[in-house]
Amino acid sequence: AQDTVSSELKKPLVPASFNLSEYFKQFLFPQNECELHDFRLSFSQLKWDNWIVAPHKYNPRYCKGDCPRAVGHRYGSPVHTMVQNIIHEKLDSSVPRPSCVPAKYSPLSVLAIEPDGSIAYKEYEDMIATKCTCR
Amino acid sequence: SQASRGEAHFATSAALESEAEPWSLLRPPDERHRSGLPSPLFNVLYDGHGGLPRLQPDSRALRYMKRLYKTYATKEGIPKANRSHLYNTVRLFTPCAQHKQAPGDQVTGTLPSGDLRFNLDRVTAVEHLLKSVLLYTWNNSISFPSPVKCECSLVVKEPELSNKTLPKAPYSFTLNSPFTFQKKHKWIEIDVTAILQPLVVSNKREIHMSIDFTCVKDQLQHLSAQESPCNMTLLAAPSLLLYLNDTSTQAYHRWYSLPWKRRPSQGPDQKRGLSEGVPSSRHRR
Repeated sequence: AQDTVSSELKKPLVPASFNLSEYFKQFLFPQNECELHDFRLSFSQLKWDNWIVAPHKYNPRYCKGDCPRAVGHRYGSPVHTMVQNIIHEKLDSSVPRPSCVPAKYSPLSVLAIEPDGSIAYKEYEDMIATKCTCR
Repeated sequence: SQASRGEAHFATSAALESEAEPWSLLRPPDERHRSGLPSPLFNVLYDGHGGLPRLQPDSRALRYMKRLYKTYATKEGIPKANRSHLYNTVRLFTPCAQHKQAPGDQVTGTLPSGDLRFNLDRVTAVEHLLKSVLLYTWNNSISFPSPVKCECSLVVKEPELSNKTLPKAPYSFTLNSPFTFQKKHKWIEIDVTAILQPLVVSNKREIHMSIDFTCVKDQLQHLSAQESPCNMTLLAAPSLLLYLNDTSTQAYHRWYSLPWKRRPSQGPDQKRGLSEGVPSSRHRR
């Protein structure tokens, strides 16, 4: 075993063509990391203001960006997400990387005029994204 | 042919609705089936020019509901957390037909009475009634010089048999005042939950009632014309307010937002058979 060890030790630590900065790039946080973005719309843009009286502005927000490799601590992702990432990188790139999707929502109150002229105040669940995750 | 094109039109619209209509998902499926009308948003998106022609609501009713909205939600439309009641839906109906509207009597302070019909077609089977209120609004503000006691008698009639059966014995209420209407309060709410509950629960689509309202001074003196609550522009017929709990999954259920309560579809800890009401974070640790 000694000659194996000595031959191993003689090998250069990194291949000559190895580019250190390239290597470290994969550990930098991606610039456009998965995070929450605003999208303010008014119901008049959608021509819904003839039946939605309030709110005037609605910001459903959305999640966009790349999922870093170390998603566990930042996004509370299950281990499956990292496994999927490794499959994509090492085994089969047709398996998609984990996606940046909403993890939590908040409700929205809407004041609407019904076709019969009655007025309805309603609170709808899951209408505004409040947190993103990688899945 | 027209028919087949109509079917094709409907098939297309149904397909479109299932794909793109978030708001139609907000309405429980049975409501769409019952009313036969897809959700208003679907009409807006499908035919592009503002959807179904809708009846314009009464301006006073709209003003009341806008005030209610500001009480319950922030400017961005987020429900305020400081509310304790469980209703997540409030519907306001204005009478669809007023027959025999007897004018208010300026001297005795009798408010206008008469037959009122409310069409409750928009109430869905998943919306459970928690409270119902008759809402009288005034055009201007008024404050009574002395406490006023108002007697209100209300008769609910069987709509389909209204002309055949005698109205049931009137429910009479005594509403104690003082009705002091400051600038900001221009309405009276009469709680009629006990009366309407059985009708709404039995899915009555139309409610037919007649109501009489008489206000006298505490010492049983009739109010002078000046003091009478009717000494103002003629009162509008009352609106009907229904406070409902929409039990569909698309509706916001306040008690689920409590930290240790989770909706049945949520909470991986739920699978471990955690006992209800125990903060799941402890188990997770």
